[in-house]
Amino acid sequence: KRVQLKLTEFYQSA
Amino acid sequence: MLELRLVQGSLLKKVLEAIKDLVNDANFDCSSSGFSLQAMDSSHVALVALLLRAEGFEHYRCDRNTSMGMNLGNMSKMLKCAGNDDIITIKGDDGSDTVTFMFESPTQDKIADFEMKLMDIDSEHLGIPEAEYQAIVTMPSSEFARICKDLASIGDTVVISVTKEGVKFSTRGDIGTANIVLRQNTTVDKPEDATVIEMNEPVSLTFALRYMNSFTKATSLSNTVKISLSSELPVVVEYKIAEMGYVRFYLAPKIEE
Repeated sequence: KRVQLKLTEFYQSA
Repeated sequence: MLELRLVQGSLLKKVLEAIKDLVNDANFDCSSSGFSLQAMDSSHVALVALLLRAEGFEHYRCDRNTSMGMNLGNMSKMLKCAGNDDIITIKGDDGSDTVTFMFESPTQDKIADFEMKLMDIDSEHLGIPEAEYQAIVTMPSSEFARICKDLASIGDTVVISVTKEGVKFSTRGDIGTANIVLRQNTTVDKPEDATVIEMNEPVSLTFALRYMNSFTKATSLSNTVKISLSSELPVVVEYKIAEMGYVRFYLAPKIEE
């Protein structure tokens, strides 16, 4: 099953 | 006090058309270096980063760093009222809850101003560090748009794979499969028609075509598009805005679980 990742899993809040 | 005069007003019109469907509301940040925006779509899967450098404006005055929250749909409605050849000036006063867009025809015989209400937007700003990418593909933006549109009629996701053979765009759906391979091609009459593949390591990533197709609304901003891929990172799809800056789209990959 393919899962869509979110950008917040890669980048921190600035 | 803020006053930004853009002779090629059509650029701003095109920028809005490129991003308004991805993001509803966004803060435009104005500083001495330029006019910029960073915003995520509501599902936090895609992000748009816009930069229009101060040097690209005919007149650029920004007395202090300002953030202006705008509804992009409403901003687009107003900018659609500017002619393609019009000069657009963005004006704002400190502490004001409105922004004014002034449109001047090239012959100065028609001058319009549209005042738009600003809004308070609680937006999350992500820190995106500079990264080394495993592969960078530069190709004609119209070709990329064509591929995304064609593949979306077959499947929902695209696998982008870069090897030394070239870059492959693949999809799979109920009716079958599709694979489109582009090889590096630099023997073209015009440099913007070239496909250039810079690869440090082979890479293969899966993305939702719905977002890719949304990014291609920026096609009219640039003849070429730059796609940066790394297995550990979101893809970056960049459209340069001639001598002014860029629109970059970031998209998180899909993974098998």
